[in-house]
This record gives sequence, C-alpha cells and structure tokens, in this order.
Amino acid sequence: GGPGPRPPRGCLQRRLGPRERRDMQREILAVLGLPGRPRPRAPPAAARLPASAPLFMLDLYHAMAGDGDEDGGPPTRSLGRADLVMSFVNMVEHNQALGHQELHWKEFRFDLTQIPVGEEVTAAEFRIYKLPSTHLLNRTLHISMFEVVREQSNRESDLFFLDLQTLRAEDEGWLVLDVTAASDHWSLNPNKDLGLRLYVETEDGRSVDPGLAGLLGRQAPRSKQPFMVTFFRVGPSPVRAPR
Amino acid sequence: AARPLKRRPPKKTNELPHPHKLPGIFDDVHGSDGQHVCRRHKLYVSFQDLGWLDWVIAPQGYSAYYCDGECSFPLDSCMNATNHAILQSLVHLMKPDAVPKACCAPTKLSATSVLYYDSSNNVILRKHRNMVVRACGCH
Repeated sequence: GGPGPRPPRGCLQRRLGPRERRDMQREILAVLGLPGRPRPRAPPAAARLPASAPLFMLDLYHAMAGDGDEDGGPPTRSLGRADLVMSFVNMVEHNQALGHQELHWKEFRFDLTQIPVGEEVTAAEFRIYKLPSTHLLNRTLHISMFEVVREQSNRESDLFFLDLQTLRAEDEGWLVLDVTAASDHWSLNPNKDLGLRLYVETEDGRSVDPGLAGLLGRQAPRSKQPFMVTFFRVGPSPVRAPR
Repeated sequence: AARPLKRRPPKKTNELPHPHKLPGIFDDVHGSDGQHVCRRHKLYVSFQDLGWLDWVIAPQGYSAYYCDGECSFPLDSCMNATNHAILQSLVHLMKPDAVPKACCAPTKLSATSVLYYDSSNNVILRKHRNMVVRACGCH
C-alpha cells in the first residue's frame, strides 16, 4: 500500500522474529474472534471438489461484502442483518421405514457444540437437493420437516413441527426448509445433537421414501449434499481486555 | 408606515478564527514543520502473507488503512477535528510540556467479512465491525 508507517524517532525498524510473528498472528486471530487457527486437515483428493456448503457460503460472502448487488441481491432472505453465518455439514443420516405402516422418513443429526452460546439466532435453514422423481410421475408431494425433541424407548419420538413445502415430483433444485423454530431448543440444550426428520407424502396421504421422491442425502455428489445454515446477530462486540 | 428597522450591531462571536482566513496559514497537506497533516494511509492486511489461505476461503486480504499525521494548530478543516481537539491544541501551544497535541485517529470505521473453515470443517461467514478506516481526524 502507501508509505509504510514511519517508525517513531529513535526506533530502529527491524523484521519480527518467529515468536513475535506468532504473537502477532494470535493477536490478529483474537481481533477476528477466532480462538485459534484450526488445524486444516489435508483434504483428500475428492474433498477438493467444491462442496455444497462452501459454494452457498461463498455466494453469501459476496452478498454480505456487497459484491452481490450485481446479481439482484443475496441468495437468501435470511441474510438480512446477520453478522455471523455458520453452515453445518457434519451430520449423521438415518433412513427409516416402519414396515407395517409403510411410514418412511430421513433423519439428520447435527453436532451443535460449535454453535456460539448466547448469540441470537435470526434464521436457520435446512437445504436438501431434489432430482426429478422417476417413480412418482405427475404427482404432488408434501415435504414436512420436524425436530426430534425427545426419543422414547417404547413408542414414537416426540416431534416438533417446523416446516411444510409442496412441490411436483418432477421438480428439480435446492429445497429450503425453515428450521428457525428449532433454535429455541438449542439454547436450552446446547450440548444435545439436533435431530431433524423429513417426511414425504403424496396428496392422498401415502408416505413415500424420500429417496424415491428424488431427495439426495449424504451419498450424493459433494456439490449436492444436504447442509444446514444458521444466521446469528452477534451482540455488541465485547470490549476486549487490554493485553 | 413601518419605521425602518434599527440595524443591530453584528453579534460578537467568540468562535475561533477560521484557519483559512488567518494570514500566512498553510492550508496544504504539510503542517508547520513539514510533517504530513493527519490523514488516512493505505494498509493492506494480506491473509496470504499471514499464511492463512489454507483455511480462509475469502478474501485473500483486505484494505484496513491507518491514520497518521500531525494535529498541529490551526487544525485544518479537512482534519474534521473535534472542538475538544482544537481547544487541546491551543492549550498545548501555551503549555507544550503539560498538555500533548491532539492525536490522529479514525473518525469513521466500517466492517469487513471473512469466510473461513472452523476446526470441524464447517464453513463460517463472519462480519467483523470496525476493521476498515473510512476517515481520520484529530481527537
């Protein structure tokens, strides 16, 4: 950039030693609110392919940084006044079916331990990719999402309704389900995994295997795997203790 | 017929003389002893130089800028000095050892956004406030 800062009179300018450089990096990390530089795992060859969450978050970054004005605004309404957005890709997926009732569902478990405690959640979305269904031609499908509030050993789990979307079996693209209402429970049990359960029904109420409806899970290509995005409004930046 | 209004003598103003009106006052960017007056300077923070690009997805770095320069009386109007700074500079002229000059610091700051991986490989987008200097002034 411009002329570097002039050293105060009488002070010799010199390069930082390795330890001072590490201290400087730690200081800048603290300003950026990062506890420490994460150990980047050497991504396996497959992981170098663009994954769905980073691709979506990069669009958000351009929208938040103001570059996104050209293409007509942010990729989601939820960006609003958020100043922290977290995407969660580490999830466990279960595909269930209760034989005698022919009841099918997909369940996703998220580790929420990284969610910053005390920050206000302004929105949360679950994003899952849908291919055109080759099994249910010309049908209307109802996709409903529930939070698993409590599992019961001797009966069905307690569920909390979150969102319902209606679409055509031949539709394709990202399906966005609003799971903001689940965030109220996160703050109550910050260390409990979040369980999201997804059902698909035809208009006559018959339960359909989500995979047959074209909904992609963890087995999908990396750029089409499901993920969750949470938007936070961070409180007033805490005054940092003098170091 | 309305009596002509009696012209009131102009109110005595006790405001400080505007620097541009005083004779011999420099109004270019150089202060009294050839030093630069308080203003914003370029400063680019490179995540690349810091070796962080393996976990910062975007940006590669950002322009943070910094403020540097003299706050010498008369504080030129481009320094958008506070009234307090003007008074402090005056008192400094009278008692240079007792009261320091006003100092050059940011008067307007804006945010910058950083996209990075956390330790569990989740992707985080965070807007950091007060990271970019928009304007400098004397305080």
